[in-house]
Parts: sequence; structure tokens; C-alpha cells
Amino acid sequence: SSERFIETFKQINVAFNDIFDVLFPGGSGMLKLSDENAPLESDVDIVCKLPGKKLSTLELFSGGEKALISLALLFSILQVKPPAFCLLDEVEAALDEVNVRRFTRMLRAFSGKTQFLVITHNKETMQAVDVIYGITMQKTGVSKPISIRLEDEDKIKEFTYSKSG
Amino acid sequence: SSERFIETFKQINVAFNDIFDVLFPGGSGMLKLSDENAPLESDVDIVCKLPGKKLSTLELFSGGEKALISLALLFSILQVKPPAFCLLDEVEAALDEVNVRRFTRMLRAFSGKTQFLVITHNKETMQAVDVIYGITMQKTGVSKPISIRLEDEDKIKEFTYSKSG
Amino acid sequence: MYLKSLELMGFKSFGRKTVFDFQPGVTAIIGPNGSGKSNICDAIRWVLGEQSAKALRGTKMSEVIFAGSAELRPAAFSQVKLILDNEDRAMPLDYSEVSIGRQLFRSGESNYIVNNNRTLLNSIKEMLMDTGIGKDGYSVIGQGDIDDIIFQRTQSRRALIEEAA
Amino acid sequence: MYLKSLELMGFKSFGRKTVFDFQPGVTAIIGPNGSGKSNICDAIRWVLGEQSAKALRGTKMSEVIFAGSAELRPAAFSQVKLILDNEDRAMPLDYSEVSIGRQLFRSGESNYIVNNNRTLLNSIKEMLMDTGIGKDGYSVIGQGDIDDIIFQRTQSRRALIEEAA
Ligand SMILES: Nc1ncnc2c1ncn2[C@@H]1O[C@H](COP(=O)(O)OP(=O)(O)OP(=O)(O)O)[C@@H](O)[C@H]1O
Ligand SMILES: Nc1ncnc2c1ncn2[C@@H]1O[C@H](COP(=O)(O)OP(=O)(O)OP(=O)(O)O)[C@@H](O)[C@H]1O
Ligand SMILES: [Mg+2]
Ligand SMILES: [Mg+2]
Repeated sequence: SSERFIETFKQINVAFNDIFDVLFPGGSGMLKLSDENAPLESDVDIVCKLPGKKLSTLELFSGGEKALISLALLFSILQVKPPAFCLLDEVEAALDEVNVRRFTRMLRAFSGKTQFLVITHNKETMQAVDVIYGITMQKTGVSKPISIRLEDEDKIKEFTYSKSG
Repeated sequence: SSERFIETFKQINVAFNDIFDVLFPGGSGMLKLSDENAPLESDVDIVCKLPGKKLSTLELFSGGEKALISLALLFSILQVKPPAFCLLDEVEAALDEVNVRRFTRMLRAFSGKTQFLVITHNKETMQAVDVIYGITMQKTGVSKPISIRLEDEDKIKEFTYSKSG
Repeated sequence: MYLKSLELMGFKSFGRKTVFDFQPGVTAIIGPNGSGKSNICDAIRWVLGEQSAKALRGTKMSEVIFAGSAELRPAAFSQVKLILDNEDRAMPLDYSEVSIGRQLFRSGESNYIVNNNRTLLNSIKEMLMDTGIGKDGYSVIGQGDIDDIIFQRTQSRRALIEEAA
Repeated sequence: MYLKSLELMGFKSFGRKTVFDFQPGVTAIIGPNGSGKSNICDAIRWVLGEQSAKALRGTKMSEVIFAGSAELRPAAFSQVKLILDNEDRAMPLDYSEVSIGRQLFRSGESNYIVNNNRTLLNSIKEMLMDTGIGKDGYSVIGQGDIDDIIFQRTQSRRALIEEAA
């Protein structure tokens, strides 16, 4: 029903505003319905201002900026309606180190309400998790999981730089 | 003319075969014309076999495998017809550490004939180059280049982890 | 509610029966290119009812069945089981654990199974209605999909918010 | 032949005149998300004759003109100059250096310039004919484009090979 949609939209918008502030310190972001009178058919536009930049055209933003704006929208939906679990496959691949840290801090902050499974090659991300599973194939064509203890630096090194691929 | 095309195609195919062997040790790759009789209208198919794997359907390969197959094709074209310069924008973002090393070794091997400009966030790649340019904006909205000496570890660190973003 | 364990048998590169036990909090899944990480993401989408082979990076659904490798024969069928912890009764069923399964045989026969009883996809969808878990929602973000969240046609942005409403 | 230097003035985020001096070998370009690295890639494509605003991540070509920032007023025009070393006479011109330039004014007026003489895009294309350099060829691989090389419709694979023939 359209009341429920409007109500949820408003909550997500408030969350988006807050989360945007954390991911883009000094910037501001908000969501807008293209047609307030017909919410269920209306488009959802994203309006953002990045620190120091005049432009707000989404297309002109960089690869990393776009990925971070998408993550801000994702986390704002997770805030309003937390799913039991959330699987993220290399979502931080385009981010620089500062932004990866902002992303992992957000993950930690949300991990109380939502369980996260994060597929990654990024060492920073690997340091921000509770448990690590390694997947290996060793030229056999068959995937095999190996549970890795966080303290086991050598094992993690072997995984991220395993000769056997 | 179709003779020239066939001649170039054959040379690229030989190069592709060699380069594929280096990027996927134990695998094999080749190019095929879908219609040998009408080369200028024919499709160019890629047939690969990865070590230990039975499947050869391109779509089923992983993100990193597809990127590496694309790089094999790119380098085989560079081998046959080296351009004066080549600009690569985060082409190794999907690769794991072992494959990034294979990619940077290829860069070095080709850098005699072709000048490379490589946009990257990857520290391994930064260690394999001759010169580094940093680009900064410092919340002003205006890009500014800074030339960085390779030995200047602190400057590089500052760039990859600059607080000012 | 959280994802307690995931069982894969004959699904894509998981030729042997493989069981992942997960904890609440944040779990990283790491490993070389092509080792099978994104296949886990495909397995979760598939068991939650994904009907499109293309969304699982294939051309026909039978390609999810393990095709064989250097050391193991092709599988006769593919099976995935998702076991959700339901201690908090987030799902309206009087079980402290709910297992959702899907099978596909080479013959084309396909089954959905909840707590060892065959069932229909629609009743699984009803069961998961208010949990935020689903193949199309925001609980599974595939490799390369993060950019699509803000750049998709804006209707799908609306659909994401509707899903949360 | 190699790219000796690149001058940007009022092009995208390069609000001030900026000069890059390049060497043969491998140069890395690094910096935080949104700092302007891919804008350099766009500048090279643009000066080599790119006609589509969409290929430069915009919607209309005037968006390449610096739009202003917190500290600098919008630019009246955008200009990029590519200076190629031609000691080896790879280009059929009797100069040891060839400079290729493009300008765009807010009024819509646009010029191509070779060694300070106005010229047409077609004569630039002829000049670069056998060098392998061009906006569509394999000498510029933009961010996110690496996957397209093998996954494009196979006609573009053929076009890449034709370009090298
Ligand atoms: N039905 C199948 N049987 C056997 N192997 C399969 C099947 N379907 C896919 N594969 C294999 O699975 C591999 C891809 O795995 P996946 O995409 O999960 O890798 P990944 O770990 O995500 O790698 P990356 O880090 O590059 O993204 C491919 O090499 C493919 O050949
Ligand atoms: N005409 C213009 N005037 C001013 N700024 C512009 C203009 N066009 C684009 N920009 C800005 O340039 C920035 C994008 O730069 P670019 O894509 O080069 O970043 P990048 O360094 O490649 O980042 P990433 O590492 O995330 O890929 C955007 O923030 C955008 O607002
Ligand atoms: Mg993957
Ligand atoms: Mg970029």
C-alpha cells in the first residue's frame, strides 16, 4: 500500500542522510520521489553533494565514489529492514584504503543486527572480520573450504598468495 | 583486405597461445574464426582450457579469470602491433595477488616496445613501475598532480592512505 | 535469525559434499581467482528460487550441476541446503531451525524442500516474506553488482524500497 | 615514439593548467577515489577525437568543461594537448615532436590543432593511421572496460584485430 511505502521511504531517507555523512564526511545525500502524488509509480532519485565539489550529476562521479554511494543506499535499507543475513561479493574492490576503512567500520556497526558474509581479496577487510573461510582448488577443479583462525597470519598469507591458485 | 586480416589474425593467435601459457600456467588458449571463408564478416571466438578444469564456457569463468583472459588477448595484440603508448585504468582490480604478479611481469616484458600509463590502487603494481604520479584534490574539487620518487615510501603511503581523500 | 550453515553437493565447482558452518557477526570468504567464492553466492541465490540461468552466469540451468574435473566425474544432480537459525521465531514456524533446499537432476527434475518435505517455491517465498531474505532483495549483492544499485533504472531502486516496506 | 607530455586546462576536474611529463617505460598514476585519475583517461580519448559524451561518462559534451569548485570559478573553455615524441619518425611528419590539441568553448565552438595549426579530425586520424593510437583501439582501456574485451559482441573483437592489421 502506498502509505507503507511512503513511511518506509521516509525512514530510508533519514538513514541515507546519516550514513552518507559517515561515508562522505562533509558531504550530503538524500533520496527524492520524482512524483510525490503517485509513490508506487514514481522514480527514486538520488541527490548528492560531495565535499568541495560543485557537480551533483551521478554519472560524472568516479568508480569509487559511485560504489560508496551505492553502499550508503544499501546500508540505509539494512538499517530500516535488517535481513537475517547479507552476502557481499567484492563490493569494496573499487575503493581506496581510506574508503575501505569507512566501509569496514560500517560493517562492524551493523553486524549486531545482520550477519555478514563478505567475499574479498582486500587485506584491510580481512582484518575487520570475526571468522575467515578460505576456498581452494589446487588445480583439481573442485572447490574445498578451509576454516582459518584469525591469529594464523601464515595461513592467511598462504591464501592470499598461494602459488597453487 | 582479407589477406592482411588473416595474416594479422594468425600472428595474434600465435601470440595469444604463448601469452596464455604464461598467465595460466598449464592452461591453453586459442582464437578461432567462426567462418574461415569470409574472414571480414566472421566472428572471433576464444577457446580456453584452464588448468584442472573441464569447462570451457567463457561465461562460467570467474571475475578474475575473465579479466586475465582479456589481458592475454590485449597483450597478444600489443605484441603484434605495439602502439606508441597504452593507458590501462585499474585493469587488475579483480585479480588476486599471484595473478597481479603475473600481470606486472607482463607489463615489464612489454615496456621496452610500448610505454605504459597504469592507473591503480594496487600496491604490488606500484612496486613494478619506473615512475609514480600522485593525483590529489584535498577537498578543493580541483585535481593536482604530484610527482613521487619511488624511494619515497612515506609519500606513497600518504597517497594510498591520505586522510584528506 | 541468522544463516547457521550451508550445504553444497554437486553445485558448480563444489563436486563433493561441502558444509559451511557460519556464526553471527562478520565472516570473510577468501581465496584465489576461480577457486569458487562467487559460486557460493550463486548457490544462495539458486536455493532461494533464482529461475534465470543468466543471473547465475550460465546459459542453461543444467550448468549449475558439477561438470566434472581432472579428478572427479560429473555429478548426477546438484543440491544446496540453507539452514537458518529460527530461535527468535522470525519465521512463523515452530522450529528452532529451518532448512531450505533445492535439487536439480540432469533429467530436468527439480525439487524444493523445506525441513525434509517437498514443497513449492511459492510457499518458501511466503515463509521468507518479512525476513528481507530473497534472491532479488538487498540480502545478496553479487560480484560487480554494487554499481548497479544506484545506476539501475530507477524502478529497481523503488523495488528495493518496496521490498523493505 | 612515445607520449612525452599531456597538458590539461579546464578539462573536467583539472580546473588549472596542468602539465604531465612522461618517460618511456611504465608510469603509475595513483590517488584517492574521485581525485581525477580516470579524467586523465577521458582527456586522452577526447583529444583523440571521441564524439560521444556518454563514452566520457557524461550526457552532453559541454560537461567536460571544468564546472567550478569551492575555490575556482567555472572555466570558459576546455583544452587538452597531447605531445608525442616523433624522433623515430613513426608519424610521417618532419618534426621531432608532434602536438595534437582539442578545444571546446561553452559557446559550442570546437577546434582540433596540430603543431599550433587548426586542422580537421580526419587529418589527425590519417596521421595516426599506423601508430595503433586511437580512441577506439587497444591503446586506451578505461575503468571497468577490461571485462568487455572478451565479452563484447564478437564483432568488436574482430574490430580490435582489424585495427592492428
Ligand atoms: N557446473 C560446474 N562444474 C564445475 N565447475 C564449474 C561449474 N560452473 C562453474 N564452474 C567453475 O567455477 C569457477 C568460477 O568460480 P567463481 O566464480 O566462484 O570464482 P571466484 O572464487 O569468485 O573467483 P574471483 O576471485 O576471480 O572472482 C570457474 O572456473 C568455472 O569453470
Ligand atoms: N566538468 C567537471 N568539472 C569539475 N569536476 C568534474 C567535471 N567532470 C567530472 N568531475 C569530477 O571528477 C571526479 C571524478 O574523477 P575520476 O573519475 O577521474 O576519479 P578517479 O581518480 O578515477 O577515482 P576512482 O579511484 O574512484 O576511480 C568526480 O568527482 C566529478 O565530480
Ligand atoms: Mg568471484
Ligand atoms: Mg577511476
